[in-house]
Amino acid sequence: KASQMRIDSYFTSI
Amino acid sequence: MFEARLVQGSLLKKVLDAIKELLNEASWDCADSGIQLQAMDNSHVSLVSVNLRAEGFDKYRCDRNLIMGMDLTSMSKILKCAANDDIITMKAQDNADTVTFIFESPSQEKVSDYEMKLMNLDQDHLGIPETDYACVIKLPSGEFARICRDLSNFGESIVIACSKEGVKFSAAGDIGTGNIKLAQTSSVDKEEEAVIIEMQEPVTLTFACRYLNMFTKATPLSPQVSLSMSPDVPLVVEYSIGDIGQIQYFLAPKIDD
Repeated sequence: KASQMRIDSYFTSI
Repeated sequence: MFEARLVQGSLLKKVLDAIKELLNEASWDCADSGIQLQAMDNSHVSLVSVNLRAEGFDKYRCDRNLIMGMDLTSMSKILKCAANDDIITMKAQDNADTVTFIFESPSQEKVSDYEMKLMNLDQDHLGIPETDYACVIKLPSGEFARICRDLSNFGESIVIACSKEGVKFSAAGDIGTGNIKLAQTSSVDKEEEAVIIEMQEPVTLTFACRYLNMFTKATPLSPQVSLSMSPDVPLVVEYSIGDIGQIQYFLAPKIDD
């Protein structure tokens, strides 16, 4: 089963 | 003073239709260069970025940078009051807590204005790095919407596999499996009917159908859509907004446990 990644784990907060 | 006038008002109506399912509220950042919106959905799985260039508007004035936080359901309700051929103007005073939408019929015989309260939104802004994607697939937007809709019948996820042979969309679930293969078109009469694949290395990634289907609400904005993929990074689904800008959806992949 594949788990859904979160978008904010790829892009950093600015 | 902020004022943006768009003769092709239907574009703004279509932009709202393209984001309102994904986002409840968002801030429009207005600057001299144009209007931008960036927001994540509630689950932080996807990110929407809208860019409308100042030159794309028929009249554009922004004396001071302005952040307009809006309830998008309310904004959508207001834009529903504009006819498709209406000219739309957005107006706000500096430091105002309201924005005014003005709709003019093409003959100028009917003019409506609607004032909406702005919100103070505390939203995270994310920096999106410039990326050279391993695969960029351009295809007719209607075809992409159809593929997402059809494969949603089979499962919650769509696997997108891009190789030099073409691109394959697959889904599997209780009722069985579905596969749709698209090859690069060799010759087409119209540019918007083309399937174009630029590939540096093959990429296979898995994405949630629910989000892909929400992105396809942007289909009326543009006859073509582009999908950009690299291994282990978010997918970018991009539609142009007439000649004035573009909407990009970033979607985090599903990763095998």
